[in-house]
Amino acid sequence: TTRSWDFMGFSEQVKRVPAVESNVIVGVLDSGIWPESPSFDHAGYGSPPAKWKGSCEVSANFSCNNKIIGARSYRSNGEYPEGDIKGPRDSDGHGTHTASIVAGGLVRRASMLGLGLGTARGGVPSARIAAYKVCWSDGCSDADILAAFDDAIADGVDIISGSLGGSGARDYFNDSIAIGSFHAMKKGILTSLAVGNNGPDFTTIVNFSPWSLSVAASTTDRKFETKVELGDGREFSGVSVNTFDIKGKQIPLVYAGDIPKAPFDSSVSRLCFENTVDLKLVKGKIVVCDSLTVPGGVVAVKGAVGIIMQDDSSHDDTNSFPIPASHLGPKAGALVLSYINSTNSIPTATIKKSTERKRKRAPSVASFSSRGPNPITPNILKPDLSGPGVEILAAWSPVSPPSGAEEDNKRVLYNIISGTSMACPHVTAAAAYVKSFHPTWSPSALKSALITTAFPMSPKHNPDKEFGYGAGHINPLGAVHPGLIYDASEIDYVQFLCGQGYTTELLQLVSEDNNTCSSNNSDTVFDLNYPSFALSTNISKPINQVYKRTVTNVGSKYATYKATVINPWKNLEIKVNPSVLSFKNLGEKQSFEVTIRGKIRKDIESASLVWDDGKHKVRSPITVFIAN
Amino acid sequence: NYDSQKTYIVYMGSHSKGKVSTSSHHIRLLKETIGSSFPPHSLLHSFKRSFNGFVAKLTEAEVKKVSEMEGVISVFPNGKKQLH
Repeated sequence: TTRSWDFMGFSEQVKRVPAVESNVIVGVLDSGIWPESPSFDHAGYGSPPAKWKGSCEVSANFSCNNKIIGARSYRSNGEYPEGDIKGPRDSDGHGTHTASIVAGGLVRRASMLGLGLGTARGGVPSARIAAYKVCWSDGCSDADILAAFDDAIADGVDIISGSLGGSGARDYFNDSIAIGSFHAMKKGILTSLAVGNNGPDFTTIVNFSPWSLSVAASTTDRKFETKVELGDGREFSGVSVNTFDIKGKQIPLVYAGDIPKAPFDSSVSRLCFENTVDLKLVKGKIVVCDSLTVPGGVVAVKGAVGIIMQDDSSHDDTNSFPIPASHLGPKAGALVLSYINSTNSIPTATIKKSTERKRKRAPSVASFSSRGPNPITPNILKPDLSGPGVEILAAWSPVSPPSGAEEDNKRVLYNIISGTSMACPHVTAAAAYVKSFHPTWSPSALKSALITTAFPMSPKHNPDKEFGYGAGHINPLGAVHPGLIYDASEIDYVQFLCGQGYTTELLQLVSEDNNTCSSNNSDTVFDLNYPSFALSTNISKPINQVYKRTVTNVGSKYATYKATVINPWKNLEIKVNPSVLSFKNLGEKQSFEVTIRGKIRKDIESASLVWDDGKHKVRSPITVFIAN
Repeated sequence: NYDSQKTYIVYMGSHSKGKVSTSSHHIRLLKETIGSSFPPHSLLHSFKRSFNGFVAKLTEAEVKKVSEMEGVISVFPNGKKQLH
């Protein structure tokens, strides 16, 4: 966060409503929290808001304060994994990281052992945190997640942040997070969720219910570069988060492919799988491996001084390691191997401490960020939008190795990690920030504000287009003034579910209203008042699809909005009727239809609808794509 | 055969007309559906505050019976999710 908020123009000096922001309670479902972190210093915070009905699981070594006003842990089976701390204290670091991204206070000169130096801060630093520990070292059980939602909703939180998810798609009411976030929505609480780290394959998104906000991860303009200098003086730029400084010392270099351990040969040992490399020959050396390993993977070269990994995998999935490490691309990697094979003296290299560099073409979607389309309801665009999730510096638990590897002896108060887990709390904070200006807005109104004001992202540099970034990158300042919002109520979601095959009887149990399904036609999806437009179609099928939408005026009392369709595809005709909406009151609602006709010619064809009154640009992505 | 039990989530939607369902209510429902031999300790947790449902250890045959119980929306295994 020492860069991420500034990157999106959300400086320390942005306008705030402190009295309201300090009443915002963010519920964080994660691995707990480290209350002594400087990010959670409660000096200057008043008593918890009167609406707070939650509790703190106090113990001899854990208590809450005026910043962390609630903390509970959930372990329904009562059996605790070895090494985990019972209670809400975060023995992992992840929950502390995400909570501080949302609502950590300002901490000057924060860094990870010198890297990423700056002011660490949450998006809503005055807000209060309620930590719900549902994740342990063996995962996060559905029973515990639901129990935490059950409590958080009743406790009076305003927003829920969930940087967790399953490994595949489940129907809405067979998924604990979709169920929990539905009941949160019913009570006016927005749930912001990470989409998962299974990209870049399509349909890997795991949190996609239309009543929640699904967040993808993207880069900021800061990156960490880790240089490797060979004994002959040549230098190559790699990536990693390397806090080690070996002061330029040249260390003997060995290629893992040259030191296989029987029965394996070079073709296996070169990839540095565990037990395939002769550990006697790595001692005191830097080992070159032909693959990118996870931090714990350095056990394969146990005893080595450092590791140089080289392959063509993405350079945005960076990690810190228990030993000095750098990840080179294949060209640089080939030159390193050629040097090892050709030098007349003992090959040597050094791995330098990482330095900050400006990343060009930011933001772009992280390779690891899960992609749409929505696996259950393809005609609802998911993810909704993206936020910073690459190399984010935020608070950490000082008992947990920053790389996650057991072999890592470092202990830090701030750690740099990547994931949609990090993107999600940025968006949660942006939603909380908007809510501090508009406390009465519904979850869908907050969603709409964030989606329609998102900074557009480049389809050229992000070939998966909306399936990578949704509407684009969050713009917290812009989202305060969206002009128009696409609102939706519980009843609207129930009507949507009718079309998804749920019966009236079942939906009456869910919504406790006497709503009936007026239509069980799957086309109800096109009438859900969603702030984006998606159409899954067939290449040979002529398209003729109508979407019904209603917008609410939240900008200027008197305003005339004109619709502009940005559509680069001649094969698709997109019409808006009416194309002009005139408002005479705030809160006034007006309806319109979008019709898409034609035939699809490419896998994904993107367009957008912009309502413009000269002051606000209310932008909705339109994505037409080939099913499967 | 309680050796073959697994933990399941039984989701029952909202609390009916604001009435909170208690653990004893859920045990009563389970006994009515599965049989009076259902051991109360197999009910691991009841969701009481914001929505209706419970977590219980059930056999596959019991899952089938509970799925058909009035007021049940879904029954699914208590799986594991991961941090992202």
